[in-house]
Amino acid sequence: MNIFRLAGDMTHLASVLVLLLKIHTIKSCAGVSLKTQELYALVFATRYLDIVTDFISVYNTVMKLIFLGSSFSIVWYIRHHRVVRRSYDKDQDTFRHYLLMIPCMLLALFVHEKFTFKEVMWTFSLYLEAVAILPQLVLLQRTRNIDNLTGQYVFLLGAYRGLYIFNWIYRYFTEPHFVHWITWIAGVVQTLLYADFFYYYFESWKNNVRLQLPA
Amino acid sequence: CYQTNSKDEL
Repeated sequence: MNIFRLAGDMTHLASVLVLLLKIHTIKSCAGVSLKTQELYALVFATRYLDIVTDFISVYNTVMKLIFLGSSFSIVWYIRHHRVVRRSYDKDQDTFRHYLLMIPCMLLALFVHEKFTFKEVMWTFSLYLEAVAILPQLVLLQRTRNIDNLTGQYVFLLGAYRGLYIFNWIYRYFTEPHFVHWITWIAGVVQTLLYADFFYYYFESWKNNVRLQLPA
Repeated sequence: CYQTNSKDEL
């Protein structure tokens, strides 16, 4: 475990906490894309199939349980919570899941390291995670007033991906045979999707104005 | 351990 990896995981954890804070405390999911949250739940469900077959560390297992539990409970909150569900921007959150899921599944079936169920699912989760933020970014673009917590949530998620790239660079130079093309390319694509958001996030922060993405 | 290296990530 290096500092970039730890910082990345903590940023990821922070993003989830910020989102849960918004949903649980303010009882609002305004500006949060249910589509993205459902895709993340699917990402973790398909990636962490090894939680029952391989033991890596207590840290690893606990974090996996946190990400699985939080992603499914966020989806539950938005769909079923009596108060929270009323704040969901259903008419704005129109991105169609299958446009992302089907190409990712096809790609995972053809481009993978090993053709086993677990490995193809793991690869599918990497491809899907890379694009899962898209419905959220589209929703942000349609939302005129992005509240602070939603902006911070997306910023923390983007920071987590950026830190993972530094983690891979570090591991490449410190560990023998650490070459993972699929993980790296999917991770870089994922981080690049945040570039535009980061630009406007820092602009709004610098000028001390409310975050707004141009349509 | 080439295969398991990145599987320890989240």
